[in-house]
Amino acid sequence: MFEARLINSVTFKKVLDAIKDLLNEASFDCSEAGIQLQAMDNSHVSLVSLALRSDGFDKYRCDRNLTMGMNLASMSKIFRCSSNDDTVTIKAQDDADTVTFMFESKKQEKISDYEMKLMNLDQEHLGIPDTDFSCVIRMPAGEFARIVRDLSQFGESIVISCTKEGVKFSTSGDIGSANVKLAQTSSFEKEEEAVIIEMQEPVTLTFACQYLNSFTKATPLANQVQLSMSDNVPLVVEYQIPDLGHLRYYLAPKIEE
Amino acid sequence: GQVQGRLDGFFQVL
Repeated sequence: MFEARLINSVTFKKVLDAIKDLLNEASFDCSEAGIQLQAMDNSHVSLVSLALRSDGFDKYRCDRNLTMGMNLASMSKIFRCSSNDDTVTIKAQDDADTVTFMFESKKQEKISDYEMKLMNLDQEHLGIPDTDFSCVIRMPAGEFARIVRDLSQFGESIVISCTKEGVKFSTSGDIGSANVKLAQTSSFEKEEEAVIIEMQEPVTLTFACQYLNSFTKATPLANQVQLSMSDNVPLVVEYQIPDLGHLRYYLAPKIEE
Repeated sequence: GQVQGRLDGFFQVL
């Protein structure tokens, strides 16, 4: 028996919005520790890694490890039937071929349930090595989304260049070029407004706008985003989901032909 | 020019 209850359905809606650009379907691996999802997009350029800790749920029970393959568009349809502040309970029997989502309104006057067929997805599990990154940048998630959106108008790629002075986002295209420089904040009123750079060595890498834009769909989940970079390894873009877990995206850099 | 890299090879298949 698997049962996971989350007080506000909106959190799950935000998670779905953040991954459905990149993935059509995905396996949700459920264990006592929580729910994990790890999948590459079809072109194997990016990887989504989601972890929701069991202690972040209002109620969580997982008697046996369970992998549920789900179509994310179908899941989104179901979650669109819930109100943001509905409590959601995800339920499945051991070895079941369906999963049930139950939504309860705050006053309990409306209870709805939706049963969805599970899919048999043959997804491979990947071991992600621990990397000591040359540069780790923390910045407001909204600012990162804004920069990616702004620069995407001008080119297909964004060069991210990190030094101890700050981080620079650059692009160029048919109409010209654009640069946005962010300095490390020396003082800030709120922690979520800070730009913090931990640099061992300067790094400059180029990434496709299309994927960076997809990653910023996670912006509603977190105030801050963390970018981790080293030469010749994938960029990690991480959003911490408060009290619940994290959503990480990995993106292969563009390389010289 | 630059081409898009792939993730294959960065991660080990378990």
